[in-house]
Amino acid sequence: MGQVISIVSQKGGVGKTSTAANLGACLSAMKQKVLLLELDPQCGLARCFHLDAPHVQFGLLDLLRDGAAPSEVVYLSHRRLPNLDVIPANVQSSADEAVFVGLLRERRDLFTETLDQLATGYDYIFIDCPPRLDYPTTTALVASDFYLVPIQCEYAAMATVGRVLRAALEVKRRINPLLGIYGFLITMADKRASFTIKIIEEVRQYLKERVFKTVIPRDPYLAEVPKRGEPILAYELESPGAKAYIRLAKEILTGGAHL
Amino acid sequence: MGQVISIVSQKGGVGKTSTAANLGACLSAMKQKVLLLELDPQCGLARCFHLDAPHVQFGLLDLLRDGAAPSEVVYLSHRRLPNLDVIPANVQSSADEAVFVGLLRERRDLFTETLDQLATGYDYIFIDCPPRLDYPTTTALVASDFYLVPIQCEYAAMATVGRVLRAALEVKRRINPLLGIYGFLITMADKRASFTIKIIEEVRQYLKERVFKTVIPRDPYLAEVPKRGEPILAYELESPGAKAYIRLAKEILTGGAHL
Ligand SMILES: Nc1ncnc2c1ncn2[C@@H]1O[C@H](COP(=O)(O)OP(=O)(O)OP(=O)(O)O)[C@@H](O)[C@H]1O
Ligand SMILES: Nc1ncnc2c1ncn2[C@@H]1O[C@H](COP(=O)(O)OP(=O)(O)OP(=O)(O)O)[C@@H](O)[C@H]1O
Ligand SMILES: [Mg+2]
Ligand SMILES: [Mg+2]
Repeated sequence: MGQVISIVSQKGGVGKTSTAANLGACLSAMKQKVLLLELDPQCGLARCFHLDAPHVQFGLLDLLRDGAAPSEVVYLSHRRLPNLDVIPANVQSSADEAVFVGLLRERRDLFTETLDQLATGYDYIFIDCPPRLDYPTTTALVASDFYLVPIQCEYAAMATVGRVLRAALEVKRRINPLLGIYGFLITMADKRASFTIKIIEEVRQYLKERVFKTVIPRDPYLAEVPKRGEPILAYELESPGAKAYIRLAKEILTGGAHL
Repeated sequence: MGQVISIVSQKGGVGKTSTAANLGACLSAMKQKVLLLELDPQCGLARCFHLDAPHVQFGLLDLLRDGAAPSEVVYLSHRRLPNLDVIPANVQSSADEAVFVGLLRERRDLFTETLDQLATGYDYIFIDCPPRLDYPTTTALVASDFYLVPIQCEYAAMATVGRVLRAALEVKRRINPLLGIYGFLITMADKRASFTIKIIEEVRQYLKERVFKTVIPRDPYLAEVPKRGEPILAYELESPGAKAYIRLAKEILTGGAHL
């Protein structure tokens, strides 16, 4: 039975989508069966694999709205990553977006049941969420075993972590008592910035063993993913970004921050 | 009568808040009376001036919920920036956040009237929005003369610009026919990245004269703003980031991208 992990933040642009795509790819390359589920109507995750409109016909929207079967909305991510599947949102317009978010609010039970079904076929399911803590993120948290919080290595992002914790605790208290922290992941650490070491120390001081040992460095190669339509280990295996996500995948496979 | 400009994006972390704080500061240093209005319950803008909880007692939430007068919720940004005022959101909890977003949906008329009142006292009002195109961003667009879209110089951000344009056109069509584009601002341009020049060319090719000539470079000094509680021109005037926002302010004062 796979672990369902929501990737969440309130701060924007902290690396949720990049972590879903690249960590998912690295785990799948280590023989884990991984599913990436897109809950962000921006469709950034699908774009990482060129599975955004007009490349796909179906996605999570069709499952929730029209009863499409899970098998109809799951896509292979990449020919060289046979263990990595993706369910894109398939949101193509603002009208679709309103319907998508509305359905994730109204049909939470359908969403949770679908996830339970899917979890039998995978070792890991990562849910990529938009930069907000209300719907659809609450729906993701209700249906998850864990949540992972990327913390961009900058002061603005660090300030918002408390709010994320409180939102998750609220879901845990009211609806999903088994929800646990998977870990905090420091991302986009810039060697040239004066505050990088201070922020890493402060995050480790406050969040202790829940912070992954692996820190993802700022690496422009990572920003090429949406253009290339493939995760970084498919095109730049020796880059600092790829090596970091590989280290993170190994850290997770050998216990990780939530144990 | 001041110009009311919403700073909007769907993509997270593209520099909306940094632009509000630093462009606002530069214009105010050039003798313009500027007000920064925080519509993001994350309170990142207030944090740029150390006007987030627990530093303030009142903010936009109190105006909308309890009828606080505008004068009670306007704060001077910084002792060395007498022309720059800030209205923080004053959202201190997830409960506050839900009320805040709800009020911006329900009390749009109150919000628009408040903005009309305030606009008589300023040359520029910048509204900092969260990374989403539904509420409260739609409320901001309804009450604005213009909208400005920061485009982070990376593929993921470039892909979402179309959605922003469509959302703004929808508001223009249905409710606010005078809403116009203030300009697209390329941000966080990283000299070391292979795609920087390509992306700048592509943005200029598609959005033409609506793109500001000024490009904001990636400059770690800009990320220190929330820690220091002051905009970059208060502590690092010679940095690439400060110089760029000064150039942008001059570009705006001499015509800018919307004319
Ligand atoms: N370590 C890194 N180094 C350099 N660029 C990165 C890194 N991680 C992600 N990026 C790039 O930074 C941008 C933001 O990352 P990403 O989209 O993954 O964040 P996000 O949290 O999903 O954003 P949103 O809040 O909009 O959903 C993207 O262009 C991405 O390619
Ligand atoms: N040009 C720049 N160079 C380096 N860092 C920057 C630059 N502009 C902004 N930053 C930093 O990048 C991070 C994201 O910027 P900012 O918070 O302004 O974006 P945003 O669009 O308001 O994000 P959100 O979507 O969460 O509201 C912040 O830590 C900020 O200090
Ligand atoms: Mg994302
Ligand atoms: Mg912001």
